[in-house]
Amino acid sequence: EQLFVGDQVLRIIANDEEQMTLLRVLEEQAELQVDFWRHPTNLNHPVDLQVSFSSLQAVKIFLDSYSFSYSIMIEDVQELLDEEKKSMMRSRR
Amino acid sequence: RERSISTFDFASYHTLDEIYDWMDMLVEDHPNLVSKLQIGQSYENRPLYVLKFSTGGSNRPAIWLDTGIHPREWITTATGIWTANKIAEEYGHDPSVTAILDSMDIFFEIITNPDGFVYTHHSNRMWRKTRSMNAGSRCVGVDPNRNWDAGFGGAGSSSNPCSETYHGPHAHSEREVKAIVDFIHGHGNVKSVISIHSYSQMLLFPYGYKTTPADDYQEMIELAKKAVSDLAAVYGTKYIYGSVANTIYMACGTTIDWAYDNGVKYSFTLELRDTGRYGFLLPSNQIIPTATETWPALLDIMVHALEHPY
Repeated sequence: EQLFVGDQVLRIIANDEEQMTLLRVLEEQAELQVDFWRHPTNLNHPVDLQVSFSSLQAVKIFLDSYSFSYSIMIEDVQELLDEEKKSMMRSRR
Repeated sequence: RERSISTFDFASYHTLDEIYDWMDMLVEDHPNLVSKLQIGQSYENRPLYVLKFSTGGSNRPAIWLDTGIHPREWITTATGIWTANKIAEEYGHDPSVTAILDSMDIFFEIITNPDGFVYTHHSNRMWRKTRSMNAGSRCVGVDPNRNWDAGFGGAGSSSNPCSETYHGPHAHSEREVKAIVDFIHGHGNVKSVISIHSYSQMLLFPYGYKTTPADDYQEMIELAKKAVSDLAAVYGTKYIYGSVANTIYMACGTTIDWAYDNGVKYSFTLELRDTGRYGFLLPSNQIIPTATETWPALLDIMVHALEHPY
């Protein structure tokens, strides 16, 4: 089973086309292990990005260095998954 | 295992086995309305089931609904279960549902991608694709919503098997997609296709593979406007609407573009609610609110298809 301990989901707002392009570049970088939950589409839509714990620092440095506005949408993905599992167990009982 | 419809917990997420058992119970509870068809087998040989809601007649005009083509979108599947139950319960009570089913059939594929769905339950909750092997690649799976023969292989899909939007080796390469294609072609009288996803709060229609407006653009945008307005009236959830290409981005090889290009005029796709906090991990206590608010929008499209025969 794949665990997601320490993974975060970042909600990013691109301020201009240049930032949109940079997000698309990020999308192409397989080694960073990012998963776009909401893809960079247009400036009005937030981009949600799941980032593995091991890539978190690199991705945040990337975002900071290009002055992206972002917030942490999910602090720890695994915590939510554990909660989801507990909820299903409760329901089944 | 759930033992009866009355104890089934619609406010919880369920495994594939639980959902397939529930389908059988729904059929047992509504034998004169609901039946279960198998339209094919998945890559891992799981049955692809469709619930048929019909009050009789032969080859009536039909509405196709599907949920769960992207398995990690659990809220979509859960909404599908609630909705199928609602259709069965409201026949004979709700005048719109009754009118629809007195003239049309509804086909509902609740688990469009069972292999992926099972995989989200035991191996990777975030899995989006099918589970087919890709020759020459270590990466598994194809995005079934890029695998349709509608601008196949173009913008918004990827030729890289490791990408989440990998379009597959050829159009309809995925058994899960081919089964629907064959079913809709074989039926020949499907008037509406509604393919449900999550979580961007959108109601979209063709095209995704080109920016040219569809021939029926005006009618579809007016219908979409009404549907999202009726949805918002329930809990105030705001949806945006329009063609896929103009509203989000160019996306080639999608379900609704294929349906539209194959003569299904009322082809829509929904992106269900997002609280802005959970994405694909929407807590189960939001299943019923999500399904409840989605219902009037679905009904609007289905009633429109009923009232505007073509």
